[in-house]
Amino acid sequence: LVLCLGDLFIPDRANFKKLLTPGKIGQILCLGNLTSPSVYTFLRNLAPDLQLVKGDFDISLSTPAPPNPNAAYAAPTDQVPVPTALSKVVTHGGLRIGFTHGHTIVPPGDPDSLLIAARQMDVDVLCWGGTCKFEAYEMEGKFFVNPGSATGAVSWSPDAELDSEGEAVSTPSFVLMDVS
Amino acid sequence: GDVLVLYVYQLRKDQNGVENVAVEKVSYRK
Repeated sequence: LVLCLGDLFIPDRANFKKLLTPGKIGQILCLGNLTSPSVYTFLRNLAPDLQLVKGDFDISLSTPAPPNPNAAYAAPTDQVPVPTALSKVVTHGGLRIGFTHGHTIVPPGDPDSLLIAARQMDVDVLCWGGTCKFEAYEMEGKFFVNPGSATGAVSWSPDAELDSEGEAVSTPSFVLMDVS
Repeated sequence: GDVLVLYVYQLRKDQNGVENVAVEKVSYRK
């Protein structure tokens, strides 16, 4: 299983965290904006292979997370890296899966621009983020996936969903991918 | 061809404001 998530911004979402337990997920694709060392440590303990790309609001993750005696996992001992790659490609079976934060896609989230990026990366599947909104669709034989925000961070986009009081809302989401 | 099965996990609120995890499945065949 491959876990794909992004736009975290804040540390965690309890309802999701209890679903994500070590030993089930083989690889994590994190689409940037990983702004908390504690989340980095959580993800590092969740799967043996954590792949990061750079977001547009990454802050220095070089400060180690404070020890938490109540943590479900070991206290963080890893040196937290700052991702520098804007995009990466992983291969599962015959599928090439590309992933990027999405802030380099202009206009942001534009299907034609995403298709161009997928062709440039020579991938079958392109995962992107940056909009905090889940999307999945097929176009020109390629598959496009935006996992949304795993913590329910609110989109800055002008077409963001609004509640009855006009406040922006976001449905927390992530995706698991199983390739066979 | 290779098949990718996407499991989408979303945290949705019901009418009482209680959050539940909804799972949807989407498939893609190369």
